[in-house]
Amino acid sequence: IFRTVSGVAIDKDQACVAIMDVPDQPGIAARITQALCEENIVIDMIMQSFHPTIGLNNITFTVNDSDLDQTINSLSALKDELRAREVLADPDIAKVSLIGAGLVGQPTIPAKLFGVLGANGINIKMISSSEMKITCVVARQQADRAAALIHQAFELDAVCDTRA
Amino acid sequence: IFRTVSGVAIDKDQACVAIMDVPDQPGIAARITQALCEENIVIDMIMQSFHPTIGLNNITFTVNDSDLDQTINSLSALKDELRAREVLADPDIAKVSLIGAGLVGQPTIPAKLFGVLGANGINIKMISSSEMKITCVVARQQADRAAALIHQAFELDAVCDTRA
Ligand SMILES: C[C@@H](O)[C@H](N)C(=O)O
Ligand SMILES: C[C@@H](O)[C@H](N)C(=O)O
Repeated sequence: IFRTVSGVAIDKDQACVAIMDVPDQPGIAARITQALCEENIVIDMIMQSFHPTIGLNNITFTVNDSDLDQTINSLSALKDELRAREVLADPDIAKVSLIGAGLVGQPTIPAKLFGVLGANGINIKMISSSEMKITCVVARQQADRAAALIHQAFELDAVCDTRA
Repeated sequence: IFRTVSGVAIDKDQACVAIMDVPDQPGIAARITQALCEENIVIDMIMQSFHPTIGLNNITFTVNDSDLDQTINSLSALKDELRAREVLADPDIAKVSLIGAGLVGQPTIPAKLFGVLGANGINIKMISSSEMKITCVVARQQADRAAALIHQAFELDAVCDTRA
């Protein structure tokens, strides 16, 4: 595959939410996603990584702004059932994504992406990556500027506003 | 887009690593990825989500097994420079990924994926998702069984061992 960056996408209609310190045991992720599924809440950018405490974990994801209140309610009910510590939410976000193919195979790509934001004082709130997309979550009012800087750094022709 | 699940992929040649409690300020993600880039370390599944403490964050990613020692050394040197708390690593992992298109738009898909693992006692160590791939990180010796269960649950024809 010719490794290439093809575009930048922005999504300003989402919010981040997380349930913190859930038991790190089989069935927990299932329970949480089942509860959200029953409420027809569409989730994206699901993230679960290292937790400093063995036996606990955090699960983060994004939802449409319009679903945030319902999501927080649903997770708060689960929090008691699972004895999780808390539910966190950040509505002030935008996803700014580098789109391409084979993005993973070249270490220069994430370094350059995070580098252009860092050099311009834009704080990266969250990160998620795959071979075809590296998403940086930034404050909503930083999204357009972040996208323009990335566009310029990677010499791209267009910035598309999509739900990517 | 017709929302469809098309396959399951397994990658048993990677390890997870994280740098914990880095300052949540512009330029930090850049500094970390730049250091790894200079050592020609290929990184995937970059994750940064919520941290319970404002002003701190954790960055997690995966590397090839063969790069793990070098990665830990590189991050440990950075840890002092950035005053991060610690570097964590888990070599006992495999990525088991559901592959498809439009995976995000249907809440039943993640619920079913995590559900089949949970119902079979397989602990999900980490999760990363995009429209085209939902990756569950499990213990390496659970990978084949996890993939077979997912394959069955989604009625798929083939399980491919790829570096996906
Ligand atoms: C935390 C959650 O992902 C749990 N480890 C599970 O397997 O469901
Ligand atoms: C933690 C790290 O991602 C930091 N927020 C940055 O923007 O670089």
